[in-house]
Amino acid sequence: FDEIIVDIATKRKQYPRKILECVIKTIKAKQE
Amino acid sequence: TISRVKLLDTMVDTFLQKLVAAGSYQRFTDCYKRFYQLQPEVTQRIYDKFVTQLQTSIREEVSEIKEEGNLEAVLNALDKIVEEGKDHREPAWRPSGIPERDLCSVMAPYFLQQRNTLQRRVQKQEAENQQLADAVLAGRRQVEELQRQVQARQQAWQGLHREQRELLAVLRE
Amino acid sequence: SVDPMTYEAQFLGFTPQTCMLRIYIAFQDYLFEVMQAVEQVILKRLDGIPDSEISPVQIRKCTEKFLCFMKGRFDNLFSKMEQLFLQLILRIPPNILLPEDKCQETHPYTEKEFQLLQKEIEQLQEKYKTELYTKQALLTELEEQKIVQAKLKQMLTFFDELENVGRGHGISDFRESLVSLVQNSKRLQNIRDNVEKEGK
Repeated sequence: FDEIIVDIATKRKQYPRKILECVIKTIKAKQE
Repeated sequence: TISRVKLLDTMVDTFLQKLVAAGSYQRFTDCYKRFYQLQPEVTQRIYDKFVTQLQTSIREEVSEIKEEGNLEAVLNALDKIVEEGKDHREPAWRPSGIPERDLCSVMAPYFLQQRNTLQRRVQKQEAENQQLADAVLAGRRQVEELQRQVQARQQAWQGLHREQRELLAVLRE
Repeated sequence: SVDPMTYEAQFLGFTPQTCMLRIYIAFQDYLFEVMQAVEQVILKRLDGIPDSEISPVQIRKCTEKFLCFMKGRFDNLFSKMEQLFLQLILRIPPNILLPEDKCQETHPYTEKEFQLLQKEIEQLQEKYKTELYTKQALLTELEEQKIVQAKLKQMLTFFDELENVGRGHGISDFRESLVSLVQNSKRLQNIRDNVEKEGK
């Protein structure tokens, strides 16, 4: 349980930024 | 305010003090009563060594944990974040447990920037198109004017051509 | 009802409870180790005393008695310390937002609002595209106008040249000259008719 918490918390910290980077890339590619 | 690192050290010290106080020499000798009656000085030394060793070991462990987790830096960083946010009275945002929902606010700044950029582009393009439209209308008027002039000259020459034919007819007569 | 302290875990990289558990186990191990060392020292001392009449088993009982007491106090004290740790040190106060979540404060968006924003962006993109098409059409027409104007001007120039040709041969105005020519020829015709008539 503890590991899951840490895993999820770490993902919650890192993933939003990663997802945003991917979204930005996608949108730029689409615009181009 | 006291830093978290200092607070941690204080708490551990307090814990140790109370633990040692609980395991007093009196209690130690009560438990090892017969040995104490046999060897009082040795008992005293053993007890002192027990206390020192326990404290040293525990403090060393705390230092090790601090180093391992880079705890001091982390706690100092937390102190700083708390200090910076101390004026914020209301309960701060917390993850809702639904990633999609929380993600909206993370993406919003970029999308807002997108929207603003697009708005500026559209306005710029609209202004440019307005100028172009004005130029097109002006151009149309010029074309119409030129057409009118050409038509007028053409009609003039056609009129001339009729009179030419009329002249020929007269001359032929 | 245990608070998983996930927000703290997001910042610390571990859960506060894990940290406390680790400390608890380490402290407890040291307590046991030290007590074991104490017992070893006492037994060794007793070896040096032939007629002590204290057996190792008895010493073991003494150790267990003291340790049992210490363990009780240890657990009690540690649980208090743990509560303080979890409340004051390893906890993010409710009014505090972590830096990486600043956008939740500055740009709080519900899913609905976010979808509206996305829709607005799509509409703007369509509008921009339309404006670009419009620009293209306007530029195309301007190009056509240039061509048409050039042609028309060329025709006007052609007419001018025609008139210039006449003027070059002393005829200022074709029309007038033709008209006068027609009138003169009619007058001649009349004169000729008259002459014939008078001749008869």
